[in-house]
Amino acid sequence: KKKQTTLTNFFKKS
Amino acid sequence: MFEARLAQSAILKKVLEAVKDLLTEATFECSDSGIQVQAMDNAHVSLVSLNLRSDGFDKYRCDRNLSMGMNIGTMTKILRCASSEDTVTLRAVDSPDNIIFIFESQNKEKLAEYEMKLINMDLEHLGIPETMYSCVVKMPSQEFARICRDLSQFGEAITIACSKEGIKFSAAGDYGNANVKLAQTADSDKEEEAVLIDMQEPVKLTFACRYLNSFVKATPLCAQVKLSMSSDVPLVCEYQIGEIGHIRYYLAPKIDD
Repeated sequence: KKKQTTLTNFFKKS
Repeated sequence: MFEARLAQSAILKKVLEAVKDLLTEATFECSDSGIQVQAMDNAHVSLVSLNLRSDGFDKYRCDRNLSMGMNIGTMTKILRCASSEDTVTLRAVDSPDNIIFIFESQNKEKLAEYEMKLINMDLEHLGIPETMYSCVVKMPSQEFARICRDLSQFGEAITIACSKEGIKFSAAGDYGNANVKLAQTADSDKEEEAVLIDMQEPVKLTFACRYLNSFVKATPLCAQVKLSMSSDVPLVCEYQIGEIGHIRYYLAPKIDD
């Protein structure tokens, strides 16, 4: 079973 | 004063169709260099990055940097009021409350103006690092759209595996599974039909169909799509927009729970 990640897991808020 | 004119509204119409599924509102940042949009969907799973260079417009003037919050649904409705061959001009004053869309027919006999209220939005930028991707694939955009549509029938997600030999798309669900393999084209006469793979390391990543099927709404913008992938980082799906710019979609992968 795979889980959806979000972009904030990878990119920092600036 | 901000004014940007395109000889044919078709490009802008296609851009709106390519983002309207993912975004309800977005900030259009206008500067001397052009128009930029960076916006995530509500779930923060995907991001649209749109860049339209000022030199790609037939006329472009931006005296002061402007951030204009626009409702994408309303903007889409307005652009649908333009014929593809109409000239489109976007116009706003400095510190605007409204933006005006002006459509002029080719024979100049019809002139339509639509004014849209701007919305106040908090600007939330994501810093996207420069990345060297393990695999960069260029393929016909219609083929990519077709594969996403076909495989979506089998499951909620598509796994993309890329190696030197080619790129494989697969989906599995309760009713069965499906996979489509594309080999790198040996020597294609037509650049538009080529499948080109630039691979440093093989990758295998899984993405939700629903977002991929929104990205492929950009297919009318460009004959080729570029997919950039590395293990455990978001996919970049890029379409060139003629000589004026590009639209990039970022999509967070699904990972093992």
